[in-house]
Amino acid sequence: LHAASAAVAIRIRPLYLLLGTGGGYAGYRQYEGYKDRRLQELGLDITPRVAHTWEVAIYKSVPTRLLSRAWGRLNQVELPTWLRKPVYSLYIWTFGVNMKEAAVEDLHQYRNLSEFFRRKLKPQARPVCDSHCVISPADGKILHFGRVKNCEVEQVKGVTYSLESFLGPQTWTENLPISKTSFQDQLVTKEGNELYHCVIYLAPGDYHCFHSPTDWKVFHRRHFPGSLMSVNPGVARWIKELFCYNERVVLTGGWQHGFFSLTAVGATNVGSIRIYFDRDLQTNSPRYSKGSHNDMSYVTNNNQDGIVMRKGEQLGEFNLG
Amino acid sequence: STIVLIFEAPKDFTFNLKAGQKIHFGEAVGSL
Repeated sequence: LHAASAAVAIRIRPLYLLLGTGGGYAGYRQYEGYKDRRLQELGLDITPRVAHTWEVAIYKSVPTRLLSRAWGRLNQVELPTWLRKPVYSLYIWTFGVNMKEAAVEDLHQYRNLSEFFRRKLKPQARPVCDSHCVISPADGKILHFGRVKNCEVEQVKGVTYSLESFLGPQTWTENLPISKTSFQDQLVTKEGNELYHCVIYLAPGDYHCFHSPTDWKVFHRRHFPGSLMSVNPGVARWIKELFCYNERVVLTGGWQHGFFSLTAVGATNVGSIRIYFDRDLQTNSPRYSKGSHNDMSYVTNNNQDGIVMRKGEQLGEFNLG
Repeated sequence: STIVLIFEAPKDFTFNLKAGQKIHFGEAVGSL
């Protein structure tokens, strides 16, 4: 009995340790949040509390890609017809999905949640604005926008990431302006122009296809395999360089005013990214070497224009898993 | 998931946005 109770005690001790540290950490985070709220009440500007290196390391050690693929497998299981309406209705209620805009409103038509997630909209549901040269490529929430300064892009106000880490080395164009030193200046092709950015967060209930934000030509694709940490606004405020850690697909090219790029960044539940005109792209695959990226040029000898995209044209989609 | 646009434009490019706002595909982001 004594040996058995000792064995149980030994088995339970790690659990206590985990609960203790987890509880302590949660308490520490609550206290930090309380302090920030008090400072805000006093009208003091607080800089966002970004995660410490050890917190990022712990988060990055979570097997998010494995979880993401498992989540994807689960959502590919075909649901029996009688179960489809209750399951999708729960998802619709939880994430506030507006099924009136969906091209197919009958929930029984979607064989599994993955298909439901990739639903298309009625063509008239999203009229494309004609009077502005740049439109939103997707449904979502504007996390941040503005001018890019000192090669740093803001993921949310006050939390930045490096432009060069995010886009990778500028090997997509031969004629680099040697005179320009900084990475940011090398991106700007016309005298007097600036570099701008806009970050759009797609929530789980949002329509998850994305379209061309302007009339442009896509010359190059760069796929960065990487983590699949959550990119919800709370995490984007907490983890600096978050978008440089996550799996992403960078499309670069040119529009009427020079350089243009669109980057689709994956997340835990949405680990796969599809680009309709790029069949070779494979995202969220089991094996990849850290820090690597693989490139694809769409400019070939007999196609100097690359992929011509019209404003509003379907470009790609995010998929579960 | 997230979409990040990074692009070059003349100095007088202006955004039609507010941080935190919801936006739909097709709605204006900005223009000259």
